Amino acid sequence: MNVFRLAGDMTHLLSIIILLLKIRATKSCTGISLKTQELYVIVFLTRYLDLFTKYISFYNTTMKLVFLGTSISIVWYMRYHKVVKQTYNKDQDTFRHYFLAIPCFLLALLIHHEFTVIEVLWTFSIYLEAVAILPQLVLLQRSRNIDNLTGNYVFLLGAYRALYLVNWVYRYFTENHLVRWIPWLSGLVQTTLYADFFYYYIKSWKNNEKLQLPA
Amino acid sequence: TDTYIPKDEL
Repeated sequence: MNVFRLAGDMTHLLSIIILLLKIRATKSCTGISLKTQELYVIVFLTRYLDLFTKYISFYNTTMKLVFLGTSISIVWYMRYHKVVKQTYNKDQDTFRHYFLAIPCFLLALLIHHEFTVIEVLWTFSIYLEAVAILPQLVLLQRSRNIDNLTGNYVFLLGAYRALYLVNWVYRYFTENHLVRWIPWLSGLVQTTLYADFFYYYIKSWKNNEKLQLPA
Repeated sequence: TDTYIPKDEL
């Protein structure tokens, strides 16, 4: 474990906590894409299959359970909570997220480290996580005013993977140049997708104005 | 490839 990866995990955890707080405190999920949240549940389920078979550390197991639990409860709130589900922008959150999941799965069948169920599903989760934010970014462009909590949520979500990129550079130089192409390239794509959001988020923060994405 | 890559990340 290095400080970059710990910072990345904490940023990721903070983003999820901010989203849960927004939903629970305001009893609203306006501006949040259910499609992206469902993709994240799939990412965690397919990535943490070895949760009970491989023990790495108390931290690793705890965080996996927290990520699984929080992501599933967010989807539950948005789908089934009687008050929250009324606030879901159903008619704007129209991204066909299966068009994202299927190519990722096919790519995982083609390009992986070894051809086993666990490894192919893990690889699928890495590819899927890279594009899972797309429905959320599309929804942000459609929803005129983005509330601060939603903006902060997306910013922290993008920042966590950027910190992971730094962690991979650090591990490359400190762990006998071990190469991890699949997470590296996926992580690069994932972080790049946030580029224009980062630009407008930082601009709105600097000029102290409402965050607005161009349509 | 033979290099074992540890899956110790989240």
